[in-house]
Amino acid sequence: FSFRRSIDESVLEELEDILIGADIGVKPVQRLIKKIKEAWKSKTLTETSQINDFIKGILKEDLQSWQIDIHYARKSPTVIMVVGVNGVGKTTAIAKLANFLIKDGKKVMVAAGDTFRAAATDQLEIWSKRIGAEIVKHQTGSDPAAVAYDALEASISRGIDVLIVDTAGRLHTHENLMNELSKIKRVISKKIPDAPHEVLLVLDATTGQNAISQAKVFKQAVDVTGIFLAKLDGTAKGGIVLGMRSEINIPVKFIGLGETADDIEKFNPDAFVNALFE
Amino acid sequence: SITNSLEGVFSKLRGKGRLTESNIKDGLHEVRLALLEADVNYKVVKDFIQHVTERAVGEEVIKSIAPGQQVIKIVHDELIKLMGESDTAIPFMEGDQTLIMLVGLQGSGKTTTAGKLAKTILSKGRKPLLVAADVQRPAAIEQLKVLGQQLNIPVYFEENSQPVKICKNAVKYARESTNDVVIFDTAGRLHIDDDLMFELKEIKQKLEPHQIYFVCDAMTGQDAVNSAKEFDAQLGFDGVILTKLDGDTRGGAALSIRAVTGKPIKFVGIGEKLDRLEEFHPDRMASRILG
Ligand SMILES: Nc1nc2c(ncn2[C@@H]2O[C@H](COP(=O)(O)OP(=O)(O)OP(=O)(O)O)[C@@H](O)[C@H]2O)c(=O)[nH]1
Ligand SMILES: Nc1nc2c(ncn2[C@@H]2O[C@H](COP(=O)(O)OP(=O)(O)OP(=O)(O)O)[C@@H](O)[C@H]2O)c(=O)[nH]1
Ligand SMILES: [Mg+2]
Ligand SMILES: [Mg+2]
Repeated sequence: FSFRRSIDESVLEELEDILIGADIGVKPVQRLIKKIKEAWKSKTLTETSQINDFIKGILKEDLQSWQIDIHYARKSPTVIMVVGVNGVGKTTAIAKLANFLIKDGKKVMVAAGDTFRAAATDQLEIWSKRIGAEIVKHQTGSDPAAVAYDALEASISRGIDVLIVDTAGRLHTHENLMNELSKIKRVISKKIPDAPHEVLLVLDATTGQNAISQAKVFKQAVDVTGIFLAKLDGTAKGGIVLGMRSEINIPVKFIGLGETADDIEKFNPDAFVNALFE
Repeated sequence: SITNSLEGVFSKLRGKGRLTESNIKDGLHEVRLALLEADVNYKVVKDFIQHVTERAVGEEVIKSIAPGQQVIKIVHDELIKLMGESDTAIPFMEGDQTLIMLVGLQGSGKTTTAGKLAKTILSKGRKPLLVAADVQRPAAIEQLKVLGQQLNIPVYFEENSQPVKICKNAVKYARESTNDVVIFDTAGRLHIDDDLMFELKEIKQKLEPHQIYFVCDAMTGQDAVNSAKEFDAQLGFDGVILTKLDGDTRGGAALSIRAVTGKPIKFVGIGEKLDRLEEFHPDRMASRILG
C-alpha cells in the first residue's frame, strides 16, 4: 500500500548527488533532503516523480526575496565598485556591464583601479575602446584610491550616468589588501555620500565552498550589495550562491556566460534553479 | 598533521574500548562531511569512504584494543595513498629544447605561473624562453611581456598571428638563440569548447611538448573533476599546478583531480609575486583538506 511505504533512498541519494555536485554544499543539501522526508511523512509529497519539482519550488520560492535590480543613484553618477579574488572575471564583467548600460542609452565611464597587476590597465582600456566607454587610468603602481577619486571628479564634470570602478584581484585572507579595498570605498563615499551605490562581488561559478568565506570577508570590508556570477557557460552550476544563503545572503544580480561583451544576463531565479538539474 | 585533523573528526570514538560497526560508520560519516565541505568531489568521496569502510569494519579493527586509533590510521593511510607520491621533478631534455605547455580554464593563473616557472627554471641554471600563445584575451601578450621584463627573461610573441604558428616560430627562435627551455602560455578555455580544445590538440600534435601542465585554481569545487578529466582525456597532461593556495580554501580539488586522472600535482602557487611557486607536498595537502 503506497501510504505505508517510506521514501525510496536511492532516489534521495541521486538527488543529493545532483545538488552536492552543483556545489550547494553538504549541510544545506541535507536540510533540503530533510524537508522532502517531512513532506513525504505529512503526505504533501506522495510520488517520487514529484520530488524534483518540490525541491525546485522551494529553491525558487526562496530566491523571490532577492533584490536583483541595480540600485541607481538619485543624482548621477551612479557608482558601481567591482571586487573579488584573483582571476574570477571582474575586468571582463565590467566590460559586459558597461556595454549592457551603454546599449541601454547610458553614458558610462570605467576606472582602471587595478594599478598593480601586469597589463591590467591595458586590458580595461582595450575593452573601453571596444564598447565606447570613457576611461580614467593612472600609471602602474599608483594609488587605486586616487584613480577612483579622479574618476569620480571626471564623471561629475562630464555628465556620466554610471561609473564602474575596477579593482585588483585579491585573496580575502590578505588583510592589508582588504584594508586597501576599504580605503578605496571610503574615498568614494567621502566624495559622494551615498556612493558606491552598488558593490558587486564577482564569483567564479567553478568556485566551491570557499565562496562563502570570500563573501563574508568582502561583505565585511566593503558591504557587498550584489553578486556577479561569472563563467556560468562552463559545466559548473554555481550552486554555492544558494548554499551560502543560510550563512550570508547576497543577491545574484548578473551572470556571465562567456568572454565577449554581450555575454551577460540579469539573474533569473527560475532559469538558474532549473539549470541545477540539467 | 593529518592524524591531528582525524583525531578531531574521530573525537567521538576516542576512549571507546570496543567499537561496533555502527560506531565506525558514524565516524566515517564525519570524514565524509569533512571531505565534501573541503570541496572533494562527491564521487571521489563515495569511493574513498566505501574503500575505507571495507577495511575499517573488518576483523582487524573490531578485535583491536584501540579500534578508534586503528580507524584513524586506516583513513590516514588511504588518504595519503590517494594523494599519491611526491613527483615534482621537471624531466628536462639534455641536448635539445625542453618544451613545456601550460593549459587550463580561464583565470586559473597560467600566465602568472608561466612567469613563476620561468624564474624557477632560470635559477636552475637554464635559459627559458616564454611564449605568448594567447592571442585572444585583451592585453594577454602585453601581460606576459611585462612579466618577462620583470624577470629579465625573453618573451617570444607575434602580433596578428595564430597560436600554432607562434609556438612553431618560438621553437625555431629558441634553437637559433641559446634558449634550452620553452614555456608556452596558452589562452584559458572551457573543456567543453570543441574548437579551442582542438586548437590545443593541434599545438600538441605539431610541437610535441615534453611536459603539459594543467593549471587549476585551488578554490575550484565539484567541477574540478569535470575539467581535469576532459583535459586529460582529450589532450593528456603530465602534471598539475594548483594555484592561489595562499588563500583559505581547503583545496579538495587536489584530491579529486589526483583520484580521477592519476596525474601528479607538481607545483603550487602561493601568491601573486613571481617567486611564489613551491613544490607540492602530498601529506601537507591531505592535512589541509581534512581541516
Ligand atoms: N568562459 C568565460 N570566461 C570568462 C567569463 N568571465 C571572464 N572570463 C575569462 O576569465 C579570464 C579572467 O577574466 P578577468 O576579467 O581578467 O578576471 P579578473 O577578475 O579581472 O582577474 P584579476 O584582475 O587578475 O584578478 C579571462 O580569460 C576572461 O575572458 C565568463 O563568463 N565565461
Ligand atoms: N594570490 C594568488 N594569486 C594568483 C596566483 N596565481 C595567479 N594569481 C593571480 O590570479 C589572477 C589570474 O592570473 P592569470 O595568470 O592572468 O591567469 P590566466 O590563467 O593566465 O588567465 P587567462 O589567460 O585569462 O585564462 C591574477 O590576478 C594573478 O595575479 C597565486 O598563486 N596566488
Ligand atoms: Mg582584472
Ligand atoms: Mg593568461
